[in-house]
Amino acid sequence: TDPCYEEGGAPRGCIPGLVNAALGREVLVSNTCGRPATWACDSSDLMRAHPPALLTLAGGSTSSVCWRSEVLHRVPLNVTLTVPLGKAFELVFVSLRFCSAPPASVALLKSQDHGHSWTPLGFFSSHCSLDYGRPPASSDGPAGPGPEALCFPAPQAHSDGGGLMAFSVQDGSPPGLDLDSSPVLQDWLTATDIRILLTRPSMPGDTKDLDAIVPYSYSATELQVGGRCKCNGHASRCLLDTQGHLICDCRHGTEGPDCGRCKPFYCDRPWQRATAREAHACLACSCNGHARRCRFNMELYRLSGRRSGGVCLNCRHNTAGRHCHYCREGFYRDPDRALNDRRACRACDCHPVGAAGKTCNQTTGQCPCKDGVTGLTCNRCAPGFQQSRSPVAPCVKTP
Amino acid sequence: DVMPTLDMALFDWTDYEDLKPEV
Repeated sequence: TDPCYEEGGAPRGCIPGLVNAALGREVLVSNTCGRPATWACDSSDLMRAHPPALLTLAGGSTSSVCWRSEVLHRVPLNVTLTVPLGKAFELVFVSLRFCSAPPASVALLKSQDHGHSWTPLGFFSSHCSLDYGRPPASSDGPAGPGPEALCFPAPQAHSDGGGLMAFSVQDGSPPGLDLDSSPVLQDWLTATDIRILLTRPSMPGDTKDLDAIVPYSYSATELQVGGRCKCNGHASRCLLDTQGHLICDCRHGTEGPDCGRCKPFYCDRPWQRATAREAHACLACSCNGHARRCRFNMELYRLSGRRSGGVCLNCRHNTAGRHCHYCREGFYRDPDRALNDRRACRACDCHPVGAAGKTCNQTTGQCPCKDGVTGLTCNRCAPGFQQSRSPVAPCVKTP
Repeated sequence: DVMPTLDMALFDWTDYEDLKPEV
């Protein structure tokens, strides 16, 4: 069964399952130890390498094999971890496990345009004002009407020496926002890339004095980006296309990497995101099988009471009209054939002499006859008339 | 009674050559 359709075939909103979107993805890291090799880290030696691939390995990693930065001696000590997710996801959480003492200051950012621009999701710091110029987050969440990047306490060091940075997108979002009805929340959750900035190591006594920093390196593993492949409610799964790009397996007459538009012939009403209550499927234009293309007309859609705005293009089989529902000039509807029959429209075939024109009644097929002429195609003299020799007046009254 | 169809051969096109349909 297809989760995007009811048993009876009616469309319903559907979403892909929750996954770790970072799993197996390449992590771009600004700094990794081992080049040149040191006693503790050698990127050319598998046993002593600590590459960023260890951050997103399937099945996780262990603290003995973590990504590690170089040993840093001077400020700024920024190290950047960037994970391109391959396509838009709707985030649920982001977490990173540190293999050594967690940093005292971390910024979490997202991109919605594959890394061209970045916006903050949240900050973690023991000194929010000093590091990020903003107050520590209140326990009530954001005060504003929409989501915002708040500054949370820095990750705590665990007894084993490591620590966990965990961010839930709900942490930055005011309670009560409904994903179906809030474009602001939809925007807040959407990301194509995640970036983690490690900006300050934790020091003994948590000093604010950057000059006091002693040699330090960052070390982490298990970078998880929990989220759902973003398909706008029109797909229940994502797949790899022939070029290896992750795309939604779109239903409901939609297409695009995120099912973000209607398929070419499915433009009888505007594209909309599906909700839990309404699938908002894209509808095929009604062209009675005589056209392969159509376009959307907003004015017609409004005039129809927001029910139908599709206009068929290039009606074939001698049909015409918005829905290819009548016959073009010079043709008439064959009452014995269905409207979607290829031969639903017959040529008028008006008699070249008996008819006064070539265009017949599109419903009855009756050609316009000259005086004294009768018949559907005007090919006979009417009772009381007989054929003359004049093509201008082919039938004259019988003497 | 069904009248016979118009017989094209009976028409005299002498003065109406420009109206004569192509057959």
